[in-house]
Amino acid sequence: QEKYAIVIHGGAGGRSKTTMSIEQQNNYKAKLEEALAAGEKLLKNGASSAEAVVEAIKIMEDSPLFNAGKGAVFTSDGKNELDASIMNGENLNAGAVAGVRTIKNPITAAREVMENSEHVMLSGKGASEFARQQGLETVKNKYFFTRKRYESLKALQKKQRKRTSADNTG
Amino acid sequence: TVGCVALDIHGNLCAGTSTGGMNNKKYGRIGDSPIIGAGTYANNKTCAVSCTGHGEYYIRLGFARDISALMEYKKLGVKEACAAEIQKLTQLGGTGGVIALDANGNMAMEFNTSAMFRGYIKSTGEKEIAIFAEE
Repeated sequence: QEKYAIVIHGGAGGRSKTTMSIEQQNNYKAKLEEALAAGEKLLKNGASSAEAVVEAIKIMEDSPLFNAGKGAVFTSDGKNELDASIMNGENLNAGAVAGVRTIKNPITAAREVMENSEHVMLSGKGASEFARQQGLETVKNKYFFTRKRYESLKALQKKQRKRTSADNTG
Repeated sequence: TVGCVALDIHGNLCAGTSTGGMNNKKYGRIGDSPIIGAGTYANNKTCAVSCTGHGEYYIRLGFARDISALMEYKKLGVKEACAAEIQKLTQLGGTGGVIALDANGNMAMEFNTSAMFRGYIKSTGEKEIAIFAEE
């Protein structure tokens, strides 16, 4: 069989053409194109679907455009906390990491859990420790900081604290 | 959230999902992305699935695994199965999307929001990159 295919997504939401400039749309499309091309190149050369999935996702994780890796949103305490998972259809093997703050590319950690551990999901500090032991790149949490996402957090928190008539009770 | 599903020339499927979670989340909240069967699933007998959206709903539906079950037990095609599952999501009050791919290279990109960043390439040369629902 020489047939291959790759499909990607970069998140779903309530955006419309009126809220996104043509330049923004083109930026997103260019990054999607880059991720697809990287995955396709691997598949065309006989690489496994897992390799293609990890490579395509890494490109999107490294981009501040998407809510993953470098473009992650913030928790209420102003940190970036990431999750990732991967599953192999051939043998139903699977791996995941949850609530990690220092693994540069969480999808690579998920793959390590899948291929080099007896577990399916690792979380928090333990997952980061495992990733370090597997030789994956770790970064300080501030690596994931982006101004746009931080402002989004602050705007949401301000909205939540906005005084209403209910605050007058008692 | 970002995700990818792929079929290699050896006939094997794989699905992956990665996310920064929910803005302003507390209490160590975790969504569907790292939960196998909710946000991510793959089985060569049926399909590979990656989801994006309001995670709590995807977890409650066992979303990704349910798509596989619809294909395995109800014999739905991948696009029909994804559309049916998005319908369940909508009825429950959830929003989001899904990408999926079967072992024959048939794929689906379904969502109930106004946009989903998405794209695909097949060995046939067929290719698409799109953002909005009307594209």
